[in-house]
Amino acid sequence: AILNHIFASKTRIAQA
Amino acid sequence: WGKEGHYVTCKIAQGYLSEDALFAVKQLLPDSAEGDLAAVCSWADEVRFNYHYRWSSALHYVDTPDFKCNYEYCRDCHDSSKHKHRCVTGGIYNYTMQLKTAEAGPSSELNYNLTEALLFLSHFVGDVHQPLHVGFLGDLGGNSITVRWYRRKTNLHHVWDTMIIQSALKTFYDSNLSIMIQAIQRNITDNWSNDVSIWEHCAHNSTACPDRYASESISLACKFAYKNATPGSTLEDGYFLSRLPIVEKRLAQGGVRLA
Repeated sequence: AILNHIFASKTRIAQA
Repeated sequence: WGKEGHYVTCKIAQGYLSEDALFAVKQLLPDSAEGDLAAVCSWADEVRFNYHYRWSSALHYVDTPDFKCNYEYCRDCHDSSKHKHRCVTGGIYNYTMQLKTAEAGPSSELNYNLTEALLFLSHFVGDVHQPLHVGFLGDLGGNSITVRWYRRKTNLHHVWDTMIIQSALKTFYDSNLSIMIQAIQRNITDNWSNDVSIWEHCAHNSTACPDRYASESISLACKFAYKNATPGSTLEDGYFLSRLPIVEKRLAQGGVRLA
């Protein structure tokens, strides 16, 4: 869950 | 954990990585890993006694005050005199922050070594799930408790790092680590599927909650590791068969949480 959380943030910024 | 424990934790984690995380991890892995995170999850143990990494040694464990069966970050990790967070939970916070900072955007003033951050984080998330890595300061997390594992003379910390897993491999898994990993993965999907979402989540949606992992470990250390393991005792099937489920669940939790 930790690595998925860390590396998901980039996708979220891209979508934001 | 020993080599096997870290390999199992990281192999389980790899199966739960998202596409984005798997892509990022593969970019950060050293060539020597050949794309396999599990291949380098013991690296932090290999460099621990290397002069340049001597600062990292204290980051593999928590020193719990003797006979206290709970964990408190400020009491057990925060070395206020040096303003250091010198323990495994501090290490997990630190390397989670380094990887998140880098993900948030190229901040020029900070040049973290993100490959080391990934390898230290992967190792420490494993270690904090080994109950005696949050053991008592007085007996060095069981290292100074001499016991017999069947006929072999060893210490209680080594029993939990390595011996329980190696006996399980011989007794139940045909000495094949992949068979043991598959059995634990089946346990996760069949028996612990309702627990996985609880394992994965942290309060306030924070990325990691190592204080919770450490609290679980010191509680398990008191209930299972130290119990019936007084100095000089011989640990055999009674101890092995009742503690193996604890070890396998901690390896599963460490893997799911690392992912």
